[in-house]
Amino acid sequence: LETFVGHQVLRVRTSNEEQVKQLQLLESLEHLQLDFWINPSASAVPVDVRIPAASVQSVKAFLESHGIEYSILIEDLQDVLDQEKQDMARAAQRQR
Amino acid sequence: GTGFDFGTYHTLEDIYAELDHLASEYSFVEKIQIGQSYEKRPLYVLKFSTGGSNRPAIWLDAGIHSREWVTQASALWIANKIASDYGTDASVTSLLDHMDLFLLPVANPDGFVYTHTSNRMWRKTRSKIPGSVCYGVDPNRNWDAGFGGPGASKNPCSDSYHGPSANSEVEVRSVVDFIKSHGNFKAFLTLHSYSQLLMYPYGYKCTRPADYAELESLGRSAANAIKSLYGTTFQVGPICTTIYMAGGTTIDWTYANGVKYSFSLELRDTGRYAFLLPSSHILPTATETWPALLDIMVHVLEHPY
Repeated sequence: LETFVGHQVLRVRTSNEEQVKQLQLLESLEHLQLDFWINPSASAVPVDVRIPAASVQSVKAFLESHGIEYSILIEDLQDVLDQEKQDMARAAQRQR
Repeated sequence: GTGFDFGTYHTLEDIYAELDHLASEYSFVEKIQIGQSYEKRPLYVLKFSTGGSNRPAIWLDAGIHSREWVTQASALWIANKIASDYGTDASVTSLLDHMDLFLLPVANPDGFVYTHTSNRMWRKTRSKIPGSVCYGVDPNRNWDAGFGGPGASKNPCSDSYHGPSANSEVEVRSVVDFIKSHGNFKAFLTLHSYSQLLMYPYGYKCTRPADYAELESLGRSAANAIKSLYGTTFQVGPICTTIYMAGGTTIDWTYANGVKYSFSLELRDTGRYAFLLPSSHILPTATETWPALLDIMVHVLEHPY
């Protein structure tokens, strides 16, 4: 089972078409292995993106260097998944 | 009953067992198989029918993007709601006395199993792409409507990869063949998450559909029905301007093939948990979505075409 320790999910708010294009450039950099949960399309729509631990700092540096605003939706993705698994195990226990 | 807990996430095996239970519990509920997935898992549909043959029908599906677990869970709760309300709720009774309803709770079983066993983030099918090290196609970009257009990737490793050709995914082709062979579907409702959006065609272009006024008005009425329960607000509009352009989507194909009332719903939430919604949200999400679906289905019943 793949784990996601240290993966962060950022909500990125672009303010113009230029910034959308910069996000689309980021999307094309396959080595970063970014998982866009909401794709960059128009500056009015927020963009949610999962970033592997190894790429978090470089992506944040990229956003900050281009003045692109972001917030952290999920601090550590594995924590959320662990909680989900515990919930399922408890429910299965109850069911039995 | 089996005491099935609709308020928690389940494995495919549990879900399929509950389909058997519902089919055995209610005489007008039948489990039918419309095909197999790429990895040969059955595609099970619950058929709700109180008689007559080839009556006008409504389609409801969930889980085409496998990681969006709240949709498969909501579809199960909705199946049980429909079955248990027939004979007591006037709208459901009238609906099933005149129309058939088909519900596919797990439209992408291979991807769903993969999210449980290997990668919780998996969204696509699990087909092997010739010539690529990557797997899977985005099944909501694989339909023959604006296929290969904007908002879909030609890169097999992308999460929005449209596939080598339209209907290349057997999970998509099975539904296409079923809709075509039945020939009398009047509505197609497909559940996704997240973002709280209620959308109608088109995604592959930004021109208004011929039935724009009615779809917009019905969409708003349905969104108000959602809001009436817990205040959850949904945006309403065509895919193209509500979220982004996307070629090859399900409802663009169903609308182009005569199913006027084609809607795609993006359920909770707007981003705090995204598609990783805690199980405590399943029941509130399902119970707030149901009035919207019923609103649309009653409109379909009252506006035959």
